[in-house]
Parts: sequence; C-alpha cells; structure tokens
Amino acid sequence: MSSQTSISRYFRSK
Amino acid sequence: MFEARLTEGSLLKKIIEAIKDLVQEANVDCSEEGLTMQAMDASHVSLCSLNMRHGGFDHYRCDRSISLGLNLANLGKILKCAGNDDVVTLKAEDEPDTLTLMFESPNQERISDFELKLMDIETEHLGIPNEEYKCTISMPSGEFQRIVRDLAVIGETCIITCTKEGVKFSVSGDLGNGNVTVRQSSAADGDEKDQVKIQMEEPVTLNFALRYLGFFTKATPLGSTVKLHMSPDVPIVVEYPIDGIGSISYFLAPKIDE
Repeated sequence: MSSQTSISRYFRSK
Repeated sequence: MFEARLTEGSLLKKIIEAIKDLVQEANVDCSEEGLTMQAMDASHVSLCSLNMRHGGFDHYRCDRSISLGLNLANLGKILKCAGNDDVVTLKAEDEPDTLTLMFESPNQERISDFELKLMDIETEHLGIPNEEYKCTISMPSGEFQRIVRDLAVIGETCIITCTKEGVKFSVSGDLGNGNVTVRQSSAADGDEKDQVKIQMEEPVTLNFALRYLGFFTKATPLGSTVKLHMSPDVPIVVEYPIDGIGSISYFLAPKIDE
C-alpha cells in the first residue's frame, strides 16, 4: 500500500 | 497600467482549460518580464506553474508589477465568449479590482469586452529548487495522454520506471494489471515531435496518482511534446512547452510505500 505525499514536503515556502 | 495582446487568443483558452480543473483560484503575477502563476491544487498534492514571457505577446506593457487574483472557472466562462480566431487583449489598472478582456475578430467586424471581478487570494508561494534531474524524457504529448487515460481504467497508481532502453508505465487494480513501455526512438524515426528521447544518469522508479497525471494531460492541446523530469524521491515535473512564449509545468508529489 502506498500513500500520497504532499508537495509542500518537498518545496519550502518562500 | 497592464496591457497584453495575444493574436492567437485561443492559446489563452487552452491554458485556462489546462489549469482550471486542478486549481480553482490563483494569483497571476504580471511584471515587465511577463506573466507567471504558481498554484497548488486543493489537496496540496501537486503544483502548477505557468510562465509566459513578455516577448511571446504581440504587445506587452506592464508599468508596475501587479497580481491578478482570478477565479479560473469564471475566467474560463468569459474566454468561452471569444472566438477561436479572435485576438485577445488583457488590461488592468495599477491597483485593479477587475480584469478587462477584449476580443477582436480577425476582420475587426466584431469587438467585445468583458470585465472579470478580481479576488484577494492568499496563497503560499513555494520555492522550487533548481534541480538537475536524473531522467528527462521527451515524448509526444498525445502518446502520454493516451497512456495515462488507458491505465487509469485499470488502477489508481502508476509506477513509472525510466531506464536507458525506455520508459515503462505500470498499473495494477482489481481487474488485473498492465504495462505500457515506450522505447527511445532511433535517429532515423520520423519527425522530431514524434520522437521519444531519454536523457538518463541513473534509472528511476516512482509511483504517482493517475488522477493527477490525468489533470495534467488537459494541457495536451498546447503542444506536440511533453517532457517528464524525474529523480528518486522527489516530485515528477510534467512540462508542456508552449511554442514561442513559455511553458506550463506540473509538479506531482510521489506516492511512497509505507
């Protein structure tokens, strides 16, 4: 079973 | 004063069609350099980034950088009022409450203008690192769309494996499973735009939600080629170059085995 990650986990807030 | 004129107004229609199902509201930032937009989908799984250079417009003027808070569904409704051959001009004041859209038919016999109310949208702006990707695949956009559409019938998650020989898209679901492999074209194979090209430093395998890849393929009418950029453990970039003006790139976070 694979789970969806969030995009903000990879890109930081400016 | 902001003013941007596109002879090929249908391009703007296609761009909004390519974004509006994924992102409901977004700020379009206008500066001397051109238009940019960055927005996440409501679930924060993917990010869409649009870049239109000023030189790609037939006329472009932006005296002061402004941000246009747009409801993309509503913008899409207004753009539906433009003919496919119409010239489209966007206009806004320096502190705008509305965006004016003017449509001119090719023979100038019909001129219409619409005003779209702008919104205050608070968004989180993400810094996208300048990454060197381990694999970059260039393939016909129609082929990518077909693969995503076909595999979505079978399951929810697509495993994309890129090796030197080709790219394998795999899916499994309740009814069974399937694989589609596209192989790198040889130099002698037909048109440039029909070719599959792979630049690879090391093989990469990642899992992605087909639902989101399906949203991205709404950009297919924008160009004949799509580029997929992948590295281990980071979001895939699905990039649609827009001839002469810029690109739309979609970033999708991978699914990870628990």
